[in-house]
Amino acid sequence: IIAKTPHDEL
Amino acid sequence: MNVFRILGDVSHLLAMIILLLKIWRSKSCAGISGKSQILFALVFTTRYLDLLTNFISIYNTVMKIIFLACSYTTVYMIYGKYRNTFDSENDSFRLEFLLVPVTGLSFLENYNFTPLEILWTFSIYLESVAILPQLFMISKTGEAETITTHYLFFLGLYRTLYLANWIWRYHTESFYDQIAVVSGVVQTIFYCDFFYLYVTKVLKGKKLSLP
Repeated sequence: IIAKTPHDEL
Repeated sequence: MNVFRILGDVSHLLAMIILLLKIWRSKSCAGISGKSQILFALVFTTRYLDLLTNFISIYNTVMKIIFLACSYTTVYMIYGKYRNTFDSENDSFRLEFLLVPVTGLSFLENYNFTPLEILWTFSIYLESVAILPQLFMISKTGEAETITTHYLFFLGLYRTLYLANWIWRYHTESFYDQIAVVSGVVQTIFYCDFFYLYVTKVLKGKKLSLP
């Protein structure tokens, strides 16, 4: 479980 | 996209608009830390470089452009248009105390050792401490205008809603952004003391002044 790139948050 | 995320973004936008309205209507930026606003402009600039490389959604692109525009307008108001009302004497936080560790940490702890990714990481770490010059200024002068406290409240609310957003995303999408979450928790903690004063004083109609 890791963050996805590209970053989709502001 | 969930309700916490949307409300968080709206709070963030509202905070920036409140600050701009305060400056614009009173034609004064008294009590506002120019250093915090420069740090926020730097945060948005280094984080949103992906506007040029990645497309996420219309919402994402539009919000990023609005955030950048609000942030640079605020800096211009403080150091340009209304610089004679800016209280630089009390805005004396030493920025190198934040910039040096944040820069070092973003090189050490990131997802990818690439320029864009290091700048994104830098922006996340920097955002978590960018409000400190403003809080330092309030503790130095011992007071804040009520409108300034509304600004800080919405900025803190945005952080708190983003925490809820991450908990939601963790359970629904198995999404977990460790760098953002750890920095977000740190950032939210900085607002706790302020939230307490806001609820016990400002919401009861009193001005925020420290003993």
